[in-house]
Amino acid sequence: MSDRTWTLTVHGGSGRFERGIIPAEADAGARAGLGRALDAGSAVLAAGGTAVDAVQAAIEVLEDDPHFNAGRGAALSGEGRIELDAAIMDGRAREAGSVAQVTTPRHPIALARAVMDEGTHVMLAGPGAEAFAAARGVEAADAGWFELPERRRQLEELLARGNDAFDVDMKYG
Amino acid sequence: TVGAVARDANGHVAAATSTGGVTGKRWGRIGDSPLIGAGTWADDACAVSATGAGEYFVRVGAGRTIAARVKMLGESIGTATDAVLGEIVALGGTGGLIVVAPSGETAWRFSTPGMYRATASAEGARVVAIY
Repeated sequence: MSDRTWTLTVHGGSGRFERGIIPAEADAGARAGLGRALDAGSAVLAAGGTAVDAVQAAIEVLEDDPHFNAGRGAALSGEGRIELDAAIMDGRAREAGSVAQVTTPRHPIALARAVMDEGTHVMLAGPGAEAFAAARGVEAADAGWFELPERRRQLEELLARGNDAFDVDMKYG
Repeated sequence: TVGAVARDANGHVAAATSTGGVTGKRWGRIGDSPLIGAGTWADDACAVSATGAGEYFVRVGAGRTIAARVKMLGESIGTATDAVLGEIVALGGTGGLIVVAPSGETAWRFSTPGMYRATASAEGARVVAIY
């Protein structure tokens, strides 16, 4: 690879599809979202930015895109709540940041990055992570931003069928 | 679950993963995404982001193991990812991973019928795929 080259790869979840195919709108929407994530991360890299800034930029696009199970459009827990997890790691010095069971940051990856940049800890969870987010001024969103009617329907369907909660992303992706 | 891995113009790599978990998950259940070394990892060997049945990626230590195989066995990221996903499948898990090396080599592997994935490079390569 030449000195000035870069590369970016993203994923939006894996799994099986109901009846083996994705509905056309979901297919087109997901592909468009992946393309926007590539555009956001590639813009950082093409301008000489760092890999860690690029992956954060790409993920924030996908967290805002309702076609994916993260941020807006996230799956609902058995209690009907949205609890988000995220992690980021920089290979240069193995710096890492991680948050679990957070409910307020619009971009959980931005909170994980704030944990990494603050440098004391690697992982914060639950109310402590929320308090850290507030203290660092990480942008918050209310539950209505994250929850989609389709996700509520999927949860109700799953519970009505008595299925266990263990499900690969895309079955209800 | 969504993820990204990148290699910048200075040859450094990074990984990021974000998720809502799984529909109907038990209260308090955490999967592999936020666990450094499982669903998210980056060091000077490679950067990894995973998606799928998280408990299996945790038990295998997926991201860290791929990097260790590259560093200690001299495997390519593709070979190392095949081996680690093979361990996951052998335990009964399913899912996928995206990986990038400081050389700029990239790899993705998945054991499910599909994985939303896309890649781009300075050379102008650009792929968006699902199946």
